[in-house]
Amino acid sequence: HRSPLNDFQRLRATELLAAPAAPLLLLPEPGSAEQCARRCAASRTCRAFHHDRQGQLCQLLPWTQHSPHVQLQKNIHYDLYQKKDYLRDCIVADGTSYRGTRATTEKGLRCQHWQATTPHDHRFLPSPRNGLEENYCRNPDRDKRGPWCYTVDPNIRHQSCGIKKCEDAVCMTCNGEDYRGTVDHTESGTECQRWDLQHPHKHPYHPNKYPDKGLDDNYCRNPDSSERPWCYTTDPEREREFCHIRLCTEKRPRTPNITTSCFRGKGESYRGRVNVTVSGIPCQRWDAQTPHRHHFVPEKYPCKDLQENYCRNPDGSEAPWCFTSRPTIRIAFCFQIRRCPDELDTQECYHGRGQHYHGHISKTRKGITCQPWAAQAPHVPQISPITHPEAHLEENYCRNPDNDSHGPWCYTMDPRTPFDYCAIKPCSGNTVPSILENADTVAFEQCGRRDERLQLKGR
Amino acid sequence: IVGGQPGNSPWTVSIRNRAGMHFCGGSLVKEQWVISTRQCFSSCDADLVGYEVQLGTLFKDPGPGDPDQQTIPIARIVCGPSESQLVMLQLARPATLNTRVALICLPPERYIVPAGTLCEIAGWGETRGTGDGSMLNVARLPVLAHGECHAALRGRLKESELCTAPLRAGVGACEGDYGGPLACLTADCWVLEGVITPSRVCARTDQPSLFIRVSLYADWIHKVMKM
Repeated sequence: HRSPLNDFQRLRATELLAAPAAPLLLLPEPGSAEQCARRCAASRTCRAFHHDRQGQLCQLLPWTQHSPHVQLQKNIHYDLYQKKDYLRDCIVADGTSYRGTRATTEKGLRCQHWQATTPHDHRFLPSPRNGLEENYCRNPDRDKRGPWCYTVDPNIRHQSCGIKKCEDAVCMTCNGEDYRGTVDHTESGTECQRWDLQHPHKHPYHPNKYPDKGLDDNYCRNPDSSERPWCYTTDPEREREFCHIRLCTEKRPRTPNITTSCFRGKGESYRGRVNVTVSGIPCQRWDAQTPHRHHFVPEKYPCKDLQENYCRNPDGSEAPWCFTSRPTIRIAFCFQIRRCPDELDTQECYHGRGQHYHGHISKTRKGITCQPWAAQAPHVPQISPITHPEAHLEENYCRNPDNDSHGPWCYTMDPRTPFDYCAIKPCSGNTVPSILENADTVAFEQCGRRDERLQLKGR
Repeated sequence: IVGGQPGNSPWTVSIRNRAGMHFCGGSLVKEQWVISTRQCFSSCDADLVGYEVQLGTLFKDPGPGDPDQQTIPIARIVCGPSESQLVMLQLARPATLNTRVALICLPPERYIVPAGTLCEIAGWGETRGTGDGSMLNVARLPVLAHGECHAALRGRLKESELCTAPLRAGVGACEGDYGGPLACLTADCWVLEGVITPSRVCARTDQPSLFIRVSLYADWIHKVMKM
């Protein structure tokens, strides 16, 4: 039930560009990514392939990004799959499959080319199949110590290269939510299923849906704040299993930007003592399993500060939360904790609505640089020096040409934010009166109407 | 919603995270725009890939066969003026309007809804045992005059807030309702006068409930949709 893609590392929207001198011998062929992988695995020369997702075409390649005169380039039409063995700088098992480019021994001696028989004559000569390339470390005789090479030192025939095991190469901190190493087997040795495949196990953790969880290929990851990295397995009988990843031994990283009286972002760094829900229900202690059983045991989550029954966010939810002491309500967000202000301090203020502000502030309240009023990118403006000549729309200074009641604003240089208000506050005592007290003068169109019968039925 | 009952509120939407879990409410003000509260979102430039709104059904977690259910991904979040605590969510595609999905009206700029106007709140949040938490619940609340509320809150009422009168029976919004609407009937139309934001206690009987006064930000809302 393993997919042939398991042997490949995927780079999205990327292509390999080889020097012009190396013509591509094979033409693109139709096929899914898995079919391409199968063809590449069967080919003696193929080390990678482009997969055109739209056209369902694949182009087998005899090189990888580590090959000389080859470079990576962005290309939204292709996904690049390269054989993991050629990319890894660590070894799996005894390293016989290692195809990296390390060419020095653990003592720093340069390796002798396999093709050469001096200074050391030997019988391990390169062939199209055995991977004995250049003077790269290899393990043609299954040496338990891993890849080795003959050395260029006449006095030292051969030496181990000291390449780390993948499971030791990258360590993890806390519960490994940030682990981005390349371990792809579980602690029992079962191979992991790719995250971008739904077989043999269907699952909700689509890489596109969780772009920030690093769900690459079939590497062990921790997208759901389990106690350590895990993966779905290629064994149909076993859906998922933890992986064995070394915990970093150096001092545990300090939680950045701890707050106690408010929370920032998702509140993962909140360390305050609020311990009730918005509706006043006391929270359950984290070290208790009643009334609600759970897996967030404080000892297993040392970085999350799951003390007492304080609101915390150990799993990347929308805000600090807790299990409640009421059996019928399992969890509740502690939204009553104030959000920390996340806007720039302001040096200047404006009067009224700021229509006459002519200062030089040119940043939004979030600190984004303003787009020049006369520019057409990243946003095509509806208001410009041409449409509003009298509004002093100079450079990219904050202005209020449309009499916005919330003060000076600007188009922004952030492509995702057409406009925003500026880091300028109203001068104190500056309120705009509210108007329109009687309803007679109000009229509405195409909104606010519903089938009142449905309301009465309530079913 | 505490003290409400199942009802129809075709502009109320359920906002769901990547795990498909309902965590806040919102109001459909245009086919492709929903208004909710800043408190529900981690930041103004949050990556909302995988977040969705669910419309057109009375059920919090409808079965796959619910014919009227619409689930639409959220494409973008836009934060309101600083003190507004409002956000606008642009949907990846327009909602289809029908008897189950309708737009709520926006109030005129800086309109003050008269005291005693009939209003209602709606949501799939915590009912504290007073209703069916799996259904959309609606509760009626009367608007409290600004001055009266200001006095009841000992001068702590902001201009950007509006109040409803406390009811002895304990009626009000609770967890999971935040971002949802306070809709008031004006000129035979339901108008989004307030947005539910978290308060220290649900459905208090001794203090008015506070909502963000949408009319104060009507110009910003129109500007965002126009820009």
